[in-house]
Amino acid sequence: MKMVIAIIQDRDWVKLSKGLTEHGYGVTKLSSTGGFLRQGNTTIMIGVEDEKVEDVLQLIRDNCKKKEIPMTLYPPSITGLNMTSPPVNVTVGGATVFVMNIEQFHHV
Amino acid sequence: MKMVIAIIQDRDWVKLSKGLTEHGYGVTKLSSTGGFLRQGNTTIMIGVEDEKVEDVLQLIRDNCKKKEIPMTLYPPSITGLNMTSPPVNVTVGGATVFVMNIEQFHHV
Amino acid sequence: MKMVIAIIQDRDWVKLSKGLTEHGYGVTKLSSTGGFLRQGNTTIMIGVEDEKVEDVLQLIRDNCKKKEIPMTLYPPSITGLNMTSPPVNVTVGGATVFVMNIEQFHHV
Ligand SMILES: Nc1ncnc2c1ncn2[C@@H]1O[C@@H]2COP(=O)(O)O[C@H]3[C@@H](O)[C@H](n4cnc5c(N)ncnc54)O[C@@H]3COP(=O)(O)O[C@H]2[C@H]1O
Ligand SMILES: Nc1ncnc2c1ncn2[C@@H]1O[C@@H]2COP(=O)(O)O[C@H]3[C@@H](O)[C@H](n4cnc5c(N)ncnc54)O[C@@H]3COP(=O)(O)O[C@H]2[C@H]1O
Ligand SMILES: Nc1ncnc2c1ncn2[C@@H]1O[C@@H]2COP(=O)(O)O[C@H]3[C@@H](O)[C@H](n4cnc5c(N)ncnc54)O[C@@H]3COP(=O)(O)O[C@H]2[C@H]1O
Repeated sequence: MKMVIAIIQDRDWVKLSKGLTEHGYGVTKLSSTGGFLRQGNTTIMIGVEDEKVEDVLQLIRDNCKKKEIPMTLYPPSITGLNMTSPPVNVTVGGATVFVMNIEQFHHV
Repeated sequence: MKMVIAIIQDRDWVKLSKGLTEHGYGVTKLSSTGGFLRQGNTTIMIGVEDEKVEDVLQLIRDNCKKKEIPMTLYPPSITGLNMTSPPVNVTVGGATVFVMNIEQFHHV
Repeated sequence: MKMVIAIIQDRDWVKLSKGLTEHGYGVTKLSSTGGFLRQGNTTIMIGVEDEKVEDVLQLIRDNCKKKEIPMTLYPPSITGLNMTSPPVNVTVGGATVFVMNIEQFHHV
């Protein structure tokens, strides 16, 4: 058995956990914080049979792909003039994934 | 040394941590959420000498056994008539336990 | 690659995470609770190349050393008399550190 530990963005958790549980995988979520940006993110733990690790990694890739999304950073100015700045591309998503060995598994 | 990671129900934490610390074991608690029911649960980490793993597993079994408890699900109706439904058996407790290898331990 | 898991005091997190990120290391913080004192503490995860483990351990030692600091435990009495007790030495700091093996690392 292997332990898959992944650090993902909060926004990808619901989609990813649905994908994992629909495929019959167990998953536990922990709230976490990034050391560099000091922003909240999500750490998940998935205990999974050796031969299913690749399948879980693919589910993480499908649901946590980094992508550029256009965002309007400055809200319409309060004077009423429609002064929005042109949209800027912001990167979201991504996952940092570690796979570790599990020596024993027990269900009490 | 081995790392015992157990996901237990919140209600079993105080009893289990008392049992563990009375036997001289170190334990750290993390708040977590189940991926399927999306309910809060508790993840604990116990770093323990190889020959004591079985003792720790037994303490988890003793304090986190799954059991059926009768629960009255519907409170007495507000009209004053004693309309409680017959008690229903609800499953509580249980633990999902992983044992992993620790290569180094340091106490700074 | 190795996973360094360290349980430190909350007060040492900002200093330590600055030291780690300035040296280019990735780190994730989880809020945790000690099983014995039931007080909040901090659990951190650092995925790091094998040859850099010793460097990370040294950064933890430099930023989380146990030390005695004088503390005045009783605030000046409300009668206005400057009745502070003589300072008492209180131990702060310290870290409990586990190093575990990582079999795979992926950055999605
Ligand atoms: N080796 C490792 N061990 C444990 N946890 C790890 C890790 N590598 C990444 N993480 C976790 O994943 C989050 C996203 O990392 P990512 O590399 O995509 O994106 C990172 C990376 O692009 C950059 N970054 C992080 N540390 C850096 C550093 N020391 N120097 C320069 N850039 C850094 O800032 C982004 C956000 O970092 P942040 O720390 O807030 O949040 C990180 C951290 O919580
Ligand atoms: N392989 C694994 N890796 C990481 N964490 C794991 C895990 N297996 C279990 N857990 C953790 O333990 C909690 C209790 O699991 P248990 O198997 O007793 O009880 C489970 C199980 O009976 C059922 N269940 C979970 N996932 C399922 C799925 N994909 N399909 C059908 N039933 C599921 O719902 C109960 C509650 O699940 P929930 O996810 O809310 O909460 C889970 C999850 O937080
Ligand atoms: N083997 C292990 N596995 C997992 N987590 C571990 C661990 N050893 C230590 N920790 C974590 O590190 C914190 C500090 O431990 P430390 O040994 O410096 O300082 C400890 C130790 O000096 C003492 N202590 C802990 N457990 C004890 C026990 N069963 N009997 C007597 N003293 C204990 O109380 C201090 C605070 O303990 P607390 O549990 O509140 O908080 C602990 C716990 O969260």
